[in-house]
Amino acid sequence: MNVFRFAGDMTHLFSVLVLLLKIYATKSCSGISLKTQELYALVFLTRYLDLLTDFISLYNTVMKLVFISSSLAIVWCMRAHPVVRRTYDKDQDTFRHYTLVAGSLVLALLFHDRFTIREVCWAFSIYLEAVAILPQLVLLQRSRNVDNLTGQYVFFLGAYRAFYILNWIYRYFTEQHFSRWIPWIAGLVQTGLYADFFYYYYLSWKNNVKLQLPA
Amino acid sequence: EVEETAHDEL
Repeated sequence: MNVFRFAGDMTHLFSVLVLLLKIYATKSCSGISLKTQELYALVFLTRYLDLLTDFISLYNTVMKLVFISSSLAIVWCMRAHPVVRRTYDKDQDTFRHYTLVAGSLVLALLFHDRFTIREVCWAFSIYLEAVAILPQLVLLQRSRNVDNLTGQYVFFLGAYRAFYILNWIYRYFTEQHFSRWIPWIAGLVQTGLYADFFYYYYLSWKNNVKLQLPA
Repeated sequence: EVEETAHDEL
């Protein structure tokens, strides 16, 4: 564990807490893409298959449980909670996220470390996570007013993978056999997708105006 | 044998 990875995990955890806070405090999920939340639940379920078989550390196991349970809780909330579900922008959240799932699956079948169920699922989860934010970014462009918590949620979600890239650079130079090109490339794509969001987020913060993404 | 690529990251 190095400081970059710990910072990345904490930023990721914080983004989930901000989203839970927004939904719980405002009893609303307006501006949140259910499709992105479903993709994230799928990412965690396919990545943490080893949750019950391999014990790496208490921290690792606890964090996996937190990510899986929070993503499922958010999807349940947006689909079934009597109050929250009515605030979901169903007609705005129209990204065809099944194409992202299919594309990631094809990529995982083509490019993986080893052709085993677990490694293909792991590669699938890495590729899917890289594009899972797309429905959310499209929804932000459509929904005119982005409330602060939603903006902060997306910001921390983008920042966490940037910390992971620093972690991979650090591990590359400190550990001999550490070379993971799959998460490298996917992580760069993922963080790149946030580039324009980070730019407009910075502008809104600098000019102290509401965050608005150009359509 | 092929060492298990343990994914120790989240």
